[in-house]
Amino acid sequence: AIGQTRHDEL
Amino acid sequence: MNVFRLTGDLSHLAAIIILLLKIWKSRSCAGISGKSQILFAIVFTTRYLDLLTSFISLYNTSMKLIYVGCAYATVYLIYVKFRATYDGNHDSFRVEFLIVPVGGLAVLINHSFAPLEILWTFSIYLESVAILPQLFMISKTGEAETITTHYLFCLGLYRALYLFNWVWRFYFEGFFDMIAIVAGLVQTVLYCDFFYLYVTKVLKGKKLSLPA
Repeated sequence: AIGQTRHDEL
Repeated sequence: MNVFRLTGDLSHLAAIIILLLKIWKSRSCAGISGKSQILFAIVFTTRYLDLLTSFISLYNTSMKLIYVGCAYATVYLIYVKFRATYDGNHDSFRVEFLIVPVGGLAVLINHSFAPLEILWTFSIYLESVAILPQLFMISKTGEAETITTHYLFCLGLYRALYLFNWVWRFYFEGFFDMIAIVAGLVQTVLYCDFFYLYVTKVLKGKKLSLPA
């Protein structure tokens, strides 16, 4: 889930 | 999304808007480090390249666009529109001493050796130290306008709130990102000295000035 969170946080 | 993330984002947004309004209303960027603002523009540009590759939510996309847009607007105001008021002599921090090591570190320590990943990592590392030219400028001139200290406070508070967000995410989602957490800790620590001065001086109605 690392990649997804990468884009989710600012 | 949790309460720390949201208030962190809003605090970040407040910081950006405060700075833009300060420059716009006073028609002057005196006391503001243009170098820090260029670094933040680089930070947002390299981090939000994912706008082109993935869609998360309307909130996510609009905030990213606002951050990037405001960062470039700020740089424009400092270096073009109100250039005459820019205090370049006091803005003498050597940014290559930040960019080169941070770039090297991003290539060495990242989650995967792919262009977008390295740029994301670079932006995280660079953000953690991007405020140094501004803090250096204040230490050089020995003072800061009160509105500038409000800007710095909101900007520091944002990353501190993100730390709580990561604790939350670790407990409730089992998620943690070591790169973001370590860089976020470093970033928050850099503000500690300033936080102390803000609470002991600015909040008591005094101007922030450092002893000579």
